[in-house]
This record gives sequence, structure tokens and C-alpha cells, in this order.
Amino acid sequence: MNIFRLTGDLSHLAAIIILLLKIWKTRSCAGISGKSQVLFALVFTTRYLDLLTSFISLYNTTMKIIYIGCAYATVYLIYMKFKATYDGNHDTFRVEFLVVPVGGLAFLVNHDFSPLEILWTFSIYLESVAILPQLFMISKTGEAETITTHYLFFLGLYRALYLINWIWRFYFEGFFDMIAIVAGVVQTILYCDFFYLYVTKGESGSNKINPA
Amino acid sequence: ERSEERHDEL
Repeated sequence: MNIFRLTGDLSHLAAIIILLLKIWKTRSCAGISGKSQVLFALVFTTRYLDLLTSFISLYNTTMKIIYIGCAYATVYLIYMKFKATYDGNHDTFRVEFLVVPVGGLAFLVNHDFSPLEILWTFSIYLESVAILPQLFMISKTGEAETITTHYLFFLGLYRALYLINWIWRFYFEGFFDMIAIVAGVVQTILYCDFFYLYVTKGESGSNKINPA
Repeated sequence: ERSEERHDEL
């Protein structure tokens, strides 16, 4: 464990908690893409099946359980409890255009052709594009609430910190995982446009960003 | 070919 990975995990946890609390406190999921949240729940489910097969550390197990729990709680709030506030008309990204190619790629490019490893690979590829429905929805509505932009900032920051973690681990441990690194680079690049808006709009204090 | 090294990251 290094400071970049720890900060990355905490940033990820912060994003997940921020979103869950925002929906819970405002009792509304307006402006939130339910599709992205379903994809994240799928990412955690397929990646953390090793909870049943191997124990790495208390930290690892605890965080996985928190991530999975919060992901499903968020999906529940969006599609069940606060269903009336779900903005289905703007959450129209065709997720099958993500899941199918990612599923195929996971079969073609992986470290080991075993069920757990293919599911892990699927999860890594899917996570890199899972935010697209959310970014698409924001571009359609033309605005995002401030709290939603903080959620996206921490979510984007987490994988950027993981990229530094992988540089650190390669240099100090000789460890590197090409699949995770390539997917992580793609994932972080998808946030660049948002990061630019977040920083520039954040300074002007306007409470909504208007992506191009 | 990677060993059965587990994924230790989240």
C-alpha cells in the first residue's frame, strides 16, 4: 500500500458517499444517471467476487463490502425509493453499446482464461467507460448540480491517483498490470474535459457547469 | 502468463 493508492481509495469512497448522501438528503436523484450507477454496481459485483474465495486484508475486505453496499443502495434509491425523481428522459445512453464490446474484449484480452479472471477483466474494462451515461446526461441537460460535480471530481481523481500508484509500484516493486493501467488511462482521459470545466467554472463560483 | 497472483487492489 502506498499513499497514492490510499488517497485514491479514500477519494473513491468519498465520491460514493457524497452521491449516496446527496440523493438521500435531497430525497431526489435529479441529474443523476441511474444507468451509470447500475454499471458501477455491476463493476463492483464482478470485481469483488474474490471476497468469497480469498482474503487479502481487513482493509481490502471492508472497502469491498462498503463499495458494493453503497453501490446497491444508490441503485435502490434511484430506481425504487426516489423513482419519481429519476430523470429517465435524459438518461438515455445505450449501455448495451458499452457492455457488449467490453464483454467481448474481456474474453479476448485477459491475463488468464478463468471465470474469476475474465469477470475481473470485464469489471476493469467496464469501469473505464461506466461514467459515460452520466457525462452524456449532463451534456444533454446542459448543467450539473454543484454536489454532482464534486462527486465526479473525486471519482475522476481516484483513478488518476491509481495511475500514480502504478508508476510507484512499477518503480519500487516492479509490479505492473497492463490491463488495469490501459483501462485506467482511458478512464481518466474521459474525465479531462470535466476536470477542465470543474476547475475553470469552480473558480468563477457559478453553481452549474455547462459542458460543451 | 501471470501466476495465480491475486489482485490486491480495489
